Amino acid sequence: SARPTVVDINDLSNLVESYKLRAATLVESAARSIQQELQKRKNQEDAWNNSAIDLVRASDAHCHYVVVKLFTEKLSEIGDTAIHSVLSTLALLYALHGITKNSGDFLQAGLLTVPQMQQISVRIKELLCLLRPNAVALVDAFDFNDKNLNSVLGRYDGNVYENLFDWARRSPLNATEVHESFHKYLKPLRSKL
Amino acid sequence: MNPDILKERQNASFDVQKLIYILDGGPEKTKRKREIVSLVANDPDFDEVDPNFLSRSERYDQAVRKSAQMILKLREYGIADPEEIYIYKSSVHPGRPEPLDLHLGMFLPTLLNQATPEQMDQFFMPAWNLEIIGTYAQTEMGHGTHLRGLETTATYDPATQEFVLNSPTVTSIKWWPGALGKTSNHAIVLAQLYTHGHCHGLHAFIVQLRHMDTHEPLPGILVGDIGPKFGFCEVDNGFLKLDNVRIPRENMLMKYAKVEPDGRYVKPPSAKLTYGTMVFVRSLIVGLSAINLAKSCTIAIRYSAVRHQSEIRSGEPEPQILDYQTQQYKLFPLLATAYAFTFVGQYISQTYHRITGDINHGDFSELPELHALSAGLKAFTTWATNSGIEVCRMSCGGHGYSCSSAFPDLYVQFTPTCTYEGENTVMMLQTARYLVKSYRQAKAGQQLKGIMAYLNDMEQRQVRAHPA
Repeated sequence: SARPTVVDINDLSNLVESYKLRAATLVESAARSIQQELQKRKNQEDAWNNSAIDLVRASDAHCHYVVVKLFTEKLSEIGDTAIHSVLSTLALLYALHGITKNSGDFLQAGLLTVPQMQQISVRIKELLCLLRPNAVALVDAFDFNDKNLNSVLGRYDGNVYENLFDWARRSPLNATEVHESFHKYLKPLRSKL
Repeated sequence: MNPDILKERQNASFDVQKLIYILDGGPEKTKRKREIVSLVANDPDFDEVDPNFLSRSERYDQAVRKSAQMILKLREYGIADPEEIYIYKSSVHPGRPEPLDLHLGMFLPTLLNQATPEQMDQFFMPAWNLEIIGTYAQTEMGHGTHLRGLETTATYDPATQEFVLNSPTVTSIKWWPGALGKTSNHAIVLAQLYTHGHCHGLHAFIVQLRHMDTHEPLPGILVGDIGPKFGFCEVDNGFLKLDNVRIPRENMLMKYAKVEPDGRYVKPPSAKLTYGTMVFVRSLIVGLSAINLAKSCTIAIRYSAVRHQSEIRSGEPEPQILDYQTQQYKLFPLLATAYAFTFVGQYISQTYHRITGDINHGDFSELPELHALSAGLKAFTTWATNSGIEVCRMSCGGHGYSCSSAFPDLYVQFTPTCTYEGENTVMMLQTARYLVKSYRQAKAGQQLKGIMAYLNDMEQRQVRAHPA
């Protein structure tokens, strides 16, 4: 019974199963909390309010499970091997990163072991290295043109610094060499000091 | 082209174009998207002063000018498909809301989903031709996501066959609806319906706010802009106080619930139908989360490829900051999240349209699950995106703080999604209500369907915490 659900941390279907059980565990835990509150002779509304933190956690885990599941299912629709490979890496990173951020839930429910958590941390670093050569291509695939992105830093051609300088020059404060505030306030101030 | 970013593109292990097709839904869709985008890009009527250098009033003015042009051009080019309208609109107003958003995104869809055929005849074409410019007035100054707490009243008067609308308290003043302040001449007002002294809960009414020619507010209507906000500079979010405003019986949206001329009330088949427009918008917000996170990642990752800083190995040139493990750890999980949310956005949009189709055929069985799922995913994706945008900004160092990076705009335009169409914690609790209900059903031996079916497995499996 102590055998964890995730046998292989590189197997997305194992991870989906794990997210599913985490969600179910937290839903059960929230429902139990309501029940316990009711046993303290609280009414339904107060029992609900006193379990709200658990309820939000359960919803969050449910949504997280749905996202991991849908991402994984999407992969089965992708025929191109190279794209399938890079998106699988992304999906794995998403799933594993989510586990590390919510490690308490997975450990507490017995879905993962502490050594597995350590393996996951190592694996995440490997996935970062794997993704590094494709990072720019992966954002290019979102296909935002420069006008839509409207960002000097995110320009497609990468010519950031010259355009950053051009943009700054267009600031209304640069419309005149000497701003009117100098004549209105600073110059009179100077004469009074 | 910057040599660093050129090198990055040469090193990719996959065909970017093919991935674009997958994300867009096929080569034809990508082609059409680019055609529409270039229509706007090459049109001098959409040239603008950088909004970062304008006051709020100037930004609103510029946005109204562009929106008016946009409507004319959409007609001129015959763009009528909602997806294509969205692409065109997003190109005209990149990353920013615009004064006609509520008209196109809430007023028209609410008419389509909740108006009777007679009401469609009366209101739809004038609204399509922008004689009627509408918004969706639900939230009140003292009330938000808890809809049953809304105070605005619509009391039916059988003698004149009219509804009398009132804002009985200060807290009942409608507050926040986009385009309510200055742009709209009509609003769909959500109010508590009273007939023969009984309250029947929240219903939707079409209320004319301003004169059709002069645009002056009508008697009994106090309407205006709520002032500057944390972003949304292009939109005149407004207030509305109603003082004994009379509207004809035909102005209640009666596709489902009805009030007969004698004041008899006919219940809708599902109380949740009144909130259908909100579910629609929540579904859109999931996709919007994906777009905003994708934009943030695009900016941060491209910049991280161009920016060189410090040194990894002593004496060697400054490396690209994307080579730092910490930078990768900040950005790549967010990149993965952007992809995940893109696919979730596609799923929820398809699910919404499928279930809406079922509803139109009288099948309401999946409506509660759609409500629960759209509420939870809206909250989940907007929370993650909101904090993700900030991580991307911080990953760009000092330049991320400049408006030229687009991060300040992205952040302030996106942040409200955590609040509008349902505050996120409340959304999560709505989802939880459905989860607990489903759990209890599973425990009682009922077989659950759809995305909740896993709670059946839970019953069978009896997972318990155990020492690792």
